Amino acid sequence: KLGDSLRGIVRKIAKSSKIDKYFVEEMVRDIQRALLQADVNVRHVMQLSKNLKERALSEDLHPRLNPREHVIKVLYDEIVDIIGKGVEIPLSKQKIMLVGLQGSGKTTTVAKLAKYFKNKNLKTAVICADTFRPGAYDQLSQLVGEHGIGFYGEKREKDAIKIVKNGLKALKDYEVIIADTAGRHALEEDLIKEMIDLEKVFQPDYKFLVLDAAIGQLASKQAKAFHDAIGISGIIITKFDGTAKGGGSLSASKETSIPIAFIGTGERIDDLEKFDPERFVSRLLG
Amino acid sequence: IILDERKVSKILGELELILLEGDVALEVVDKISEELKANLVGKKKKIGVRLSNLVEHELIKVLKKLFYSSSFDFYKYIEEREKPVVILFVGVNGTGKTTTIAKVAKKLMDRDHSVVIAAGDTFRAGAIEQIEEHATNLGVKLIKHKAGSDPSAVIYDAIQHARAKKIDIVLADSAGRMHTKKNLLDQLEKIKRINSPDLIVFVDESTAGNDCVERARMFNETVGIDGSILTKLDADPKGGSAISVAYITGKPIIFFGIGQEYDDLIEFDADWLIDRILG
Ligand SMILES: Nc1nc2c(ncn2[C@@H]2O[C@H](COP(=O)(O)OP(=O)(O)OP(=O)(O)O)[C@@H](O)[C@H]2O)c(=O)[nH]1
Ligand SMILES: Nc1nc2c(ncn2[C@@H]2O[C@H](COP(=O)(O)OP(=O)(O)OP(=O)(O)O)[C@@H](O)[C@H]2O)c(=O)[nH]1
Ligand SMILES: [Mg+2]
Ligand SMILES: [Mg+2]
Repeated sequence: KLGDSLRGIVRKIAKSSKIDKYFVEEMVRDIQRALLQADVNVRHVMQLSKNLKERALSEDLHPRLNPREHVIKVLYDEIVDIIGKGVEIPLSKQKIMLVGLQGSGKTTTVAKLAKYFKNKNLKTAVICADTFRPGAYDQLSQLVGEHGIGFYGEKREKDAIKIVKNGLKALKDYEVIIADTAGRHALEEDLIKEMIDLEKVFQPDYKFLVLDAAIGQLASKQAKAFHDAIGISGIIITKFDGTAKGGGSLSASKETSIPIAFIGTGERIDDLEKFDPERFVSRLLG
Repeated sequence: IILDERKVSKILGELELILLEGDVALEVVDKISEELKANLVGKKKKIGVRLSNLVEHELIKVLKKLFYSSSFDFYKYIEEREKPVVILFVGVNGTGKTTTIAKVAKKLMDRDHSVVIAAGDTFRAGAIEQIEEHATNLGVKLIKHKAGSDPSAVIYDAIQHARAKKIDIVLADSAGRMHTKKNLLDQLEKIKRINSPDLIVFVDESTAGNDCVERARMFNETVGIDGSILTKLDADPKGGSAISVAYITGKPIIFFGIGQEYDDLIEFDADWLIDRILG
């Protein structure tokens, strides 16, 4: 739909080295709607469209781009400035911790990440540090079961810190260790404290915030709380195989300057992709 | 004074932003705004009345009408319906279906109903173990088959068990599934065809925004939704996704999930929600 209305506008444009103001305003209005529909934070949509309008009008048209392409390029640059171009994770000995809201896809993503490193010939293991959710131990151990990935958990133990300490000892011969944690949100103070304590004991090299692609307006506030608590290295967006566009992750990124690292595209262990900014932005704009 | 289009549009624009910040989907905000415009432009207003108050008052009326037209007494329905009442819970991945079933079981048992749970998610890792632990904690009978078996068969088995043991209610879990996967929606249709549930309850999360429209619409068009439960309201979203779901389905919102414990389920209150969103 954005494409159709833009094509209609482009037909009215005369050639010039600067772009027509009326054209830019029409296009920015369409882009605003696309970003709102994609769940970008309302405040961020207003900021983005203001920056977009100013830059699109003040910058000279690139000789090889038509007016519509010029505006899209400016927008693309604005957005990639925010979300980054992916995170290069070294293929070396390291510890990784996954955190996020309830049901966002952490446990599934821990298994996917583990497979990713196993495929690169690194000896990889996972720790189930979720002592709250019924069946968490079974879920993670079943997910990594057949894939030659190490597993550590203690079904009866309620203290997640203890499990991580014991896990680090038991898994000392592994190169990559990935810890799954219980779902939590910013208002659960005791769970935020647990996460901070877990991070101190585990000392991960990478801490990923797992965000559902469909998350709405609360994304930036939640991301900020997680980042303030333990420092987040990257965002992993899950459930991108649905219809959600991931605007909440864009806002989370804008709020905290955390780059987007991976995208989850299904329930199977291979359904993990490295973040591709072009595909993300084109989907965002519909 | 006759209300003119330009003044009304300006105030509507401000209210639209409030609704959008409250997680009401853009498509639904558009439709609500159109309805408000139609109700207001060209109408008369008294000299002393502020236009912004009038427009907000009209918005509240429109929202209340949306909910009252679909209100539903869940407990009364259960009391009066021929037993066993079969309730199937559906929705996309991770929204809180399994946990919600445990909460609903507790609510019904507190009202002296007998309940059996069907472990209808035979697909996801750890799904049967998860619901089994809930059933054990609550002292509820669970009907399960082994992982990978046909969900329709598990639910069928649970209904036969309920008939034989004169149990009032069957709560049937199902695997989370993306509304984009036609084969998985077809599987739900098969579950419905074989087991004829009395109620199909759509479970979605209040933490989701615009996508609630896509999911509610797809589930409603393929398997049909009789009512919805919106979870995770304790994470503090405004709750506008309830408006999106109610608007798209035309069906009642039955409960809000407000936490991970068995008692964290509250009855839907339209006035409370509208007040929360409009601040
Ligand atoms: N379609 C799809 N489903 C996913 C994806 N990632 C996870 N899921 C599903 O989403 C649901 C929740 O995933 P989990 O891994 O249990 O989420 P979690 O964050 O560990 O949940 P909690 O531990 O309860 O906070 C499960 O049904 C997963 O199979 C994805 O990328 N696509
Ligand atoms: N904070 C909060 N968490 C909830 C609520 N309802 C469910 N959860 C949590 O959300 C996570 C996912 O819940 P599940 O019951 O496994 O969700 P599901 O829809 O059955 O997931 P799948 O079967 O994998 O599709 C769990 O960690 C639950 O404890 C709620 O109202 N508030
Ligand atoms: Mg988990
Ligand atoms: Mg479930």
